[in-house]
Amino acid sequence: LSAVASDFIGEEDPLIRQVVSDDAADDTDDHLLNAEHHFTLFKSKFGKTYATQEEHDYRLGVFKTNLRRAKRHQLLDPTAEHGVTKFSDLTPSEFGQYLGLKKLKLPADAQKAPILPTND
Amino acid sequence: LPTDFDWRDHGAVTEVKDQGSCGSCWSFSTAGALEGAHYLATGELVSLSEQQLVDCDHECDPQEYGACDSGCNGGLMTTAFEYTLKAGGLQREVDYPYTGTDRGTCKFDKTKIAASVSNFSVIGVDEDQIAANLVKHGPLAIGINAIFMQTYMKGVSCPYICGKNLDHGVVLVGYGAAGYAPIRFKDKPFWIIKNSWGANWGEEGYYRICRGRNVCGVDSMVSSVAALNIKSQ
Repeated sequence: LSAVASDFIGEEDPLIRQVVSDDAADDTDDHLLNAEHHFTLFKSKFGKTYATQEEHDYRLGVFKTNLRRAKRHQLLDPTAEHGVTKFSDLTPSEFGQYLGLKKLKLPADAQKAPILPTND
Repeated sequence: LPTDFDWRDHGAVTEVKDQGSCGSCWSFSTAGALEGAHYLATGELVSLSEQQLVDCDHECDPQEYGACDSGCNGGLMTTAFEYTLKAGGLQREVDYPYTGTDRGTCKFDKTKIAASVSNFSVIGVDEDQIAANLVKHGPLAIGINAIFMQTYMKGVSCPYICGKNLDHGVVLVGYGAAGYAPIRFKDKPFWIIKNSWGANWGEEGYYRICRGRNVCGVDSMVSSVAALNIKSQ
């Protein structure tokens, strides 16, 4: 968990490196093809288009990073399903534009709700 | 308290909306809670205008200099309730439609108020009290840490590790005793949360997160609102 949790402080998580074997190259290729395949599905599902080839390639890179992020979220949150969503081509800071909650210092004048009965 | 409760079953929740790439979640959380309160007060379900809050609400938090509601740059539900109380209420969505930007001027028309706030309260970090206020006062405006929501697809989210710093505002509409989680073969009691990222995100726009330990700060910023019994003009 600590390895995975380090993702949350922006380091490359020091997951145990896979033992290099002669089919390592194939794994990498599979992963690459897989990511490209997922990206194609993602673009058609969410109607994504990019103005230039550079933008497209950049977004593919962001998408791959988010695939890994989804994998880590799945590890940390196994009772939900994580994967490709409409936000999978956004960097974390771009994703922040879909939020918008300011920090709250509870206003002193905010009325506290009276305690309600919770039995019967 | 009922073991399961969902305001969608009682007609108090409007359709899932989409804030787009504008940091206006606070206005959707505010409008969603007031829609429910207005329904409880009048029996009519009206979709209310978030754009009025984005354009017109610049109410500030008295405790924090400079912490004012500011359109796509963020806001707070409690200060938005304060604005709505002072302004007299919110217009309908159809009369003041959402544009997803904050470059427009305020076009609030007092003669077209559809729902008004009579008062609002803040609820402590007590899950029974949150559930009781939900059942009694309708959908609640809540804050949450959205870090796991970017990749969420479905199921009951219950991360082992999740920050409690809040960065997203959503609407708590119900709760369930247990949602079967195939991966862990465990039942997880959960909150049902209405999000504002469109129906093509999550479970048709909704998010379920486990109850019990303030996961992702979900219990730490909860407010309820009561509406005046006025029919929309």
